[in-house]
Amino acid sequence: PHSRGRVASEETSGLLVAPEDTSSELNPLWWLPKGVRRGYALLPPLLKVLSERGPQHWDSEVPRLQPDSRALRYMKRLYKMSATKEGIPKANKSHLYNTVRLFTPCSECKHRHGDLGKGDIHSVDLLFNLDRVTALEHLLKSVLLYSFDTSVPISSSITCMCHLSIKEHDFSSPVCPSVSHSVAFSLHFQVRKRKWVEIDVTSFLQPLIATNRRDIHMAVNVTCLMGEPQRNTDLESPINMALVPPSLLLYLNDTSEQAYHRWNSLRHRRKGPGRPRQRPAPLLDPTGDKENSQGTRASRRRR
Amino acid sequence: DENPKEAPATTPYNLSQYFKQFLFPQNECELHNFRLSFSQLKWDRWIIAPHRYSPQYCKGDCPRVVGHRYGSAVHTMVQNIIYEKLDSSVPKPSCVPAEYSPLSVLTIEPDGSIVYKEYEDMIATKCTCR
Repeated sequence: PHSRGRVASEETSGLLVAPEDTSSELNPLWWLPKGVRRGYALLPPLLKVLSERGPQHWDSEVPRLQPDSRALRYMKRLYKMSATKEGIPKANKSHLYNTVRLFTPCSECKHRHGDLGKGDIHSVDLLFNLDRVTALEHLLKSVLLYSFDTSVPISSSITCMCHLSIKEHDFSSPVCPSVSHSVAFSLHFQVRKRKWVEIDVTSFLQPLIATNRRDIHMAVNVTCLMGEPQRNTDLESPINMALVPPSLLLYLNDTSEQAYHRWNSLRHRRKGPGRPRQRPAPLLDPTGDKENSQGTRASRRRR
Repeated sequence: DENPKEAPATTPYNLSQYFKQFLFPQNECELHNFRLSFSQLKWDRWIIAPHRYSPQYCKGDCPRVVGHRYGSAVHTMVQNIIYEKLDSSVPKPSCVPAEYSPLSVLTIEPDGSIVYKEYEDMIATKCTCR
């Protein structure tokens, strides 16, 4: 879908016109099918602002909800890992994504949590609105991102039992949502300086996001205990952990023309007669973690 | 070289400058640095990173015979000939970017979510005439 021909880009740049005046035939957008026009409305804000005419558009006061400071800190760290100081994507071939979105649960739901943070069982009701994900952004990986504050010393082992279920709102009983599918799993990790825990829920959310569901309602029960189950040590008393409702992290591959396609440019650089085309190994983890985790796992085993 | 005796009486240092102007023509098409910060555009409220952005730009004259230095297609020379010999309303070849590099941007969306996205062709890295 990515053509570098100048003519093509002239046509697409014709798309970059402010949507306000789509009512008149003079605007090329008017001739486009409605779906494509809607696609323009979801153009990344950076390109929309670049396309708007005249400086008065540039400091448009679009009201913005302020993100959670923890989430912002996490994304700044991800930015540093993925891009150089000049802002150029790092050339390490391991990560396939060119878009990462972090959603915090909608605020109304938080109020329903009541006595969050007491005792060891955390049950939260989460509603994520994924409207910003465009049709051309394809899901590679989704992670529930927990940040936790605890007095547990660093490098001690914690085991958490998690129960995740997706809630469906069907019209017959809008008040009591039914549970469509659920999954239970345990998570074992060591407490580190940066207190984040990532729970991979890719296979769990993939069917929903693939069907363009944009409102994801889920209930998450988490019980965390000290100790390591494998070593048959009795799991010690529950930990008093203040768990903030997790954010949802989506690693996406944006196939639109404006997005950077790593493989295209790598192929360009490697272009040479006779050189075999290299495809990313399909099992390659889109975030490049598996390579690391292999290493980490080996070092963990050593430790 | 009509009057070789009248070569300019210059110090050796100036002489190298003098000859260099023949080797490297002045004001020819080349990449120029340009750096901006998103705070100048009042965008830093929603563009978290990078703080600074160097898009660069191309500027300069395109020589009559555009050769290998710019990697220009033969068409560029043909356009030059059209401009000179056939129809001067046809513009001369222009100095434009030939290659780009991408840019990673971290922004806050209107709904408060945070997005890291890699954009194609955001920094000019090389110029050409065409």
